[in-house]
Amino acid sequence: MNIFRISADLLHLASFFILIFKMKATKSCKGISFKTQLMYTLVFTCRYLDLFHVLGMMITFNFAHITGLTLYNTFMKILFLAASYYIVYLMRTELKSTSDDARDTFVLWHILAPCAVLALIFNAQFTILEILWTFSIYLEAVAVMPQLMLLIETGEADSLSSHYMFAVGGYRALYLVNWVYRYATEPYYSNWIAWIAGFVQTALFGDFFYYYFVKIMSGDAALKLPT
Amino acid sequence: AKLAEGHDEL
Repeated sequence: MNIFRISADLLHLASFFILIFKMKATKSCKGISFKTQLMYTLVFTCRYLDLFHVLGMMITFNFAHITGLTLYNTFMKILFLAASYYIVYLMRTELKSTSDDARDTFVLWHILAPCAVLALIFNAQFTILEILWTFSIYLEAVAVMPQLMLLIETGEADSLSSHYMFAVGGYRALYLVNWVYRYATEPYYSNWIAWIAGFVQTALFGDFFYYYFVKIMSGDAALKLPT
Repeated sequence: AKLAEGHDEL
């Protein structure tokens, strides 16, 4: 565990809290893409199925392979799952009337189908768990596309929404640094699937980061895209 | 050390 990895995870965790805080404080999920949030629940569900493996080891008192890192990962995985499901739940119950569904027009099959096909072809091992993990990595990389499309459609984002997007995008950028660090310091460490997907994911945020920093530098509350 | 999970990152 290095400083880049832990910072990335904390930034990711912060993104959930920012979004939940925004929704609770303003009683609105305006400007937030339900489709992107739904994809994140699918991403975490497919990726963290190994929680059952850890749970299985715990209830059989088989602690031999459970390390501090396992406990940390398990704790964070449960938090990420709970937070993403809670966000989707909020957007479909008490905040449904404020949801930007009419403008959230991205067709999810356009990312779901290619990610599923790629996961079946390019994976480290042809097992159900590994294919679902790979699918989640590919899907996460592009899951922000409905959110970016909604942002372009709207032309601007309020302060908390833009901080949220910065946290979500920034976390993967920090993971890129973490991978470089690990590659340099750990023997035999490589994971091309995560690296390429992580690079694509970060690149998709490129424009957004630019406008976010312009906003921060100019001291504006809202992020505005050029018309 | 063998990890409890398949992958050691989130």
